[in-house]
Amino acid sequence: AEVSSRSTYIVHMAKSEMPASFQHHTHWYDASLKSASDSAEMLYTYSNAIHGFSTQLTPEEAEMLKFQPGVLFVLPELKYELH
Amino acid sequence: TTRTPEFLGLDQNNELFPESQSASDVIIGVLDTGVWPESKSFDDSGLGPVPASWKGTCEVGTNFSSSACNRKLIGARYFSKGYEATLGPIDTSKESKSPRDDDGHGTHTSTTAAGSVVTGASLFGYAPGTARGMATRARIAAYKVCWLGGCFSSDILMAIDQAIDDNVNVLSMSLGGGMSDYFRDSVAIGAFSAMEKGILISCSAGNAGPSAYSLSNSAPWITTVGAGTLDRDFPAFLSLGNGKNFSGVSLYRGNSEATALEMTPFIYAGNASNSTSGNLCMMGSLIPEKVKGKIVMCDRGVNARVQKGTVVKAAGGVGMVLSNTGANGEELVADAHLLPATAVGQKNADLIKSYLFSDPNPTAAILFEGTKVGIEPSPVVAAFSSRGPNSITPDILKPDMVAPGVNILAGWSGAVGPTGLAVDSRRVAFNIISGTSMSCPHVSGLAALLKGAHPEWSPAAIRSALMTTAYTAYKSGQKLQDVATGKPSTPFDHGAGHVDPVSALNPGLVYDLTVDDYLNFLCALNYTETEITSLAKRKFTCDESKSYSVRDLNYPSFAVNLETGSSSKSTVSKYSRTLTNVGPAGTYKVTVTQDNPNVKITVEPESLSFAAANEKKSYTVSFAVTGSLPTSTLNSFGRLEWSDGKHIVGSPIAISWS
Repeated sequence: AEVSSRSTYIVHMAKSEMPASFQHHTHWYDASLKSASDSAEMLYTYSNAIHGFSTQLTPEEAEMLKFQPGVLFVLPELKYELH
Repeated sequence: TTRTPEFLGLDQNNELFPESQSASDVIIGVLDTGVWPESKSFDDSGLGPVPASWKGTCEVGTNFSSSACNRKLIGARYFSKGYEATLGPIDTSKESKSPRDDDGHGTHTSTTAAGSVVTGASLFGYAPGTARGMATRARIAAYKVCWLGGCFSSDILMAIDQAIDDNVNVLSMSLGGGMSDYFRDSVAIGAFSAMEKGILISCSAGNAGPSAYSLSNSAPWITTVGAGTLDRDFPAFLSLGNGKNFSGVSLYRGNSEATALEMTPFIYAGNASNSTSGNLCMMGSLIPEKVKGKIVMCDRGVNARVQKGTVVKAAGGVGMVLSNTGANGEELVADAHLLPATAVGQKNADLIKSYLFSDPNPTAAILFEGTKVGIEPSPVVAAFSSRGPNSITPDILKPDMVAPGVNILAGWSGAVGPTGLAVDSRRVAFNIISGTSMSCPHVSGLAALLKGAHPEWSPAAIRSALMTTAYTAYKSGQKLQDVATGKPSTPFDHGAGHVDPVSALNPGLVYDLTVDDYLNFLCALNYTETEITSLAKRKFTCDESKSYSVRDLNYPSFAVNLETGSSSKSTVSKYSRTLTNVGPAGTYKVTVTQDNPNVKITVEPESLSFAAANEKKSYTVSFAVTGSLPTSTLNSFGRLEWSDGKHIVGSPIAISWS
């Protein structure tokens, strides 16, 4: 039931706010995600287009993630169409 | 494409564009439905080694090996994690989990941008000629982000992320996702990062025209492209039993060369259905007993145009007349229907319907005339092309320009027929389709040509060159037309005008922009620090002591927004711009034309002298209301031009009252 209620979010991170205790930003992203969800996994980690990652979360997890340090935005997935 | 190189003057001016290394070092990344690598348009004959700057790869997957890439198609990747997370695992019996294009759209757009020269191209003999992309020496990298179930933002963002890493020079995206603020729109966000790396991003404006405020991809760091027609048509005449003839268009090709449908009983779909929407020829809506052996007239809308033909055919009909309604006006889009069919404009459709409703035994015949070129006027703005004003930032005029996007022939996937319908078992090397999806890669390819000729130019300089040299009038002097109204089009329809790549090669002056200019623009929009940080990927604080204005973004066009009832006492809007000399030394003088005598436009100074290349000179434009405006006046338009006698550096002006 938890899995089916999940939808994809794109999480924007302020990389400049990464604590010094993390050696790599992906570790920090992972820790941030784990603080909001035990089971969510990353779909993609972005380095150039944005700083952040995409993942599947429940609405509650998404809401919780918004308040983690360094999280700028947790934006829902959007569908685009060909023109 | 078999006509646009001629239509754009590329054929006659080949020598102006370099065949040098710089031209073949330009890499165009195309985010779309993937690629059909077997297309002759990806032949790499005559191309040198893959550019040293290229860091991408050719990913393997369903029906796609790394050998699919060559010196033309230098990269191919696919992004499906977001798609699969939402819709479940890809069914590889229905679509390839690889860069392979099962749809055709991605092959069409990528070959339009930079396909190699292919002689003897046509679709069933229609639009015959030598097909080529705009930048025949540029390299193509395909990024598959669109699948049967759509294109998801997490995949698009990753493709942009990867394309930046791969070192593409131009990004072509013929897709859109509605209208959201820039920091919520993955295309705008990704495009910002690409722009920071010197990549030009060309996007389709959308097909939601002719409604106003219907644009997608309106961020100022994106080049937004609307669609116009070519001077080519595919006439298919409808002859009625009363002796009257009506013109339409079609890409139908039967087995015989002299294709025609003889005089046949004719019926309106709305009278051959029990459904209230029977006129639309929706699936299963026609009564076979009433349709069998007849030509059926269907109204356009709701379902796909080509699907209406299959519905008629399935019900036993032998032909179809596709009728435009008010939404499409007189715009005729040709389709490769599976049965003899022709599409007619609204005016003709009304006359045909009056015959159908008044004659007890109506009959009709369809005669297919093939391909005709030299159609005038052309270009005209396509009715479907999305229109301004810009709903996100009204002070930035969009679209930026129009380019060919109606009935464009380009490469196609071997996995699908030209209609894209499952029942269409025909396979073609080239297909003819329409949309701003088709105009966008024209500009992507032209931008690649300019990048090859002027490697030092920024993306903003390249866009400026394309915009300031675009034309807004025919050779006769008449203004460009909008097919939706039959009247002159406005900057909200055509932006700066129709692209003219030969003039763009030597624009004289450009309006350049840096990353800081765009950051200042975000400050002017009162974006929060968080919003700016998410776009810029670094901490950027707007200077509270500084006065930011959207009006000062060094954009090559002017969108002026005034309040209704404003008078000269209350409204003087000032805009500042800076021109960079990219030509010889010279003195440019300004002229302003506009259609509203109650607005006074003043340029200061009226003359700018440039002594050397890369010299910059600034000017201001003031818009003052000199009298009371009638409340019905919503928009007025004008044009500002700098000229040294050889170059004309033109900017459109759109003034709106709200």
